[in-house]
Amino acid sequence: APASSKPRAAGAQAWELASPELREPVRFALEMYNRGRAAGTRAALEAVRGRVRRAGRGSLYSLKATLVEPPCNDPTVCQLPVSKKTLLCSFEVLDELGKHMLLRRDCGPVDTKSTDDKNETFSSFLPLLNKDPLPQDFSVKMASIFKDFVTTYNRTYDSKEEASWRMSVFASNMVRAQKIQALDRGTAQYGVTKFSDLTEEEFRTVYLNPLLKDAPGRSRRPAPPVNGA
Amino acid sequence: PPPRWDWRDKGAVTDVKDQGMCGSCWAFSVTGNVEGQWFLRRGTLLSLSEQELLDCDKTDKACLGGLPSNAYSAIRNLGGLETEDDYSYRGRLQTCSFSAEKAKVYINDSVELSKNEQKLAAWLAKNGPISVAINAFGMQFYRHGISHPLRPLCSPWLIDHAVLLVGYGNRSATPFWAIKNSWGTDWGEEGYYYLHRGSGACGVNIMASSAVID
Repeated sequence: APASSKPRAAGAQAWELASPELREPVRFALEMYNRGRAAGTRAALEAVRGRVRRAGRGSLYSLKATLVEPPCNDPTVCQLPVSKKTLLCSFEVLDELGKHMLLRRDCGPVDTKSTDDKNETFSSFLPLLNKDPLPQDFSVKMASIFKDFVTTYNRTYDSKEEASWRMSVFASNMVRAQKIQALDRGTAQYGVTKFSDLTEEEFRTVYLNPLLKDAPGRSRRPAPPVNGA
Repeated sequence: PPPRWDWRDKGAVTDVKDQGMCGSCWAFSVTGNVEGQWFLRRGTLLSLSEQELLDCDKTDKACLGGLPSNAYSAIRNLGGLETEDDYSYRGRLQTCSFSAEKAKVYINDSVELSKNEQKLAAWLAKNGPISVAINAFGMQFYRHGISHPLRPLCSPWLIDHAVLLVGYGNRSATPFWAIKNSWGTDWGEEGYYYLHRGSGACGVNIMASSAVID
């Protein structure tokens, strides 16, 4: 759908002005983006443009949305006061028979748009998302793989919404794993692991160790060279 | 160095452990190294306590992260490490309940190892498994095989995960490091990660270290 002119006001008015065909996928993408946020802390939509590609029995929407993060002055919510922030986000939403799935979510400050374009380049040669037609019943296949994942790793989710969210994360992670696979020069295979339903942020926060990057730690003497057979 | 080496074949490596939902990789990397050192010095393979480091190493941050270099100093200052059985893993910070009487191993010092992977291989073959820290790019989805990400994607300056080198070799002409991870045996190759050797992949050569036991 061609870009609509900038809406006069952010938030609900943006719906009217967006192309009708984009309304549902944009609503779903925004819902996923604001998932788990309390009222008053949710990002609002400022502008959106997008294109749609028919794929199998569904449609794949590629959206470029400008979101406005609300200011945050509540010390219990954010350590430092945050003024209103504008983000440029790329979403890819698959709509198959009314069932939506978020395949990609990349957001950054508005000035990182050039990186985004690079990401576009990344995905440009992945058959899953671009030139080749999406496999028939992509979301049905993805649901089946996700179901295997849940069984294999004995996953339980508190609610249907949580399960739906986790499936979206899983689908997005499958795409990420495919990118990593395509760019690996070794013999490694990437794909479904027990961490496949975690966002990158969750995985990094829970399982990795940021201290390693920052501090050299205590200085130690170098080991003597190895000599002899 | 010999063309291939694997300390798992020589009984110097305990079973793969699981850090759970906790950023305690640094503790597992260090206990893995000390387990190897103690085996090579005293001939006994003991599974050592990471929880003791989480609780009692006040320089590091338990599940929020830590540095192997600090952990070696903590082991020296505390007076040693208890075994896994005596001070079992909980995966979260608790009150330090270390007891010097229960310590089964001690270390005298720690050393920083070369950034030259040839020398690292030689050191490993002669002296035992090595604590290293790498960029964990791609490891969330790693299933098996020798990982060799593009350098920009796996920058040696964004190190964020500590692991243990237990061996090295070649698989159909691709040189690799055999790396013991701490994410359980249901991840990777039975808990192990294989990373390209000789190219500084993911910074594997940046933070190599070992305890010293006289």
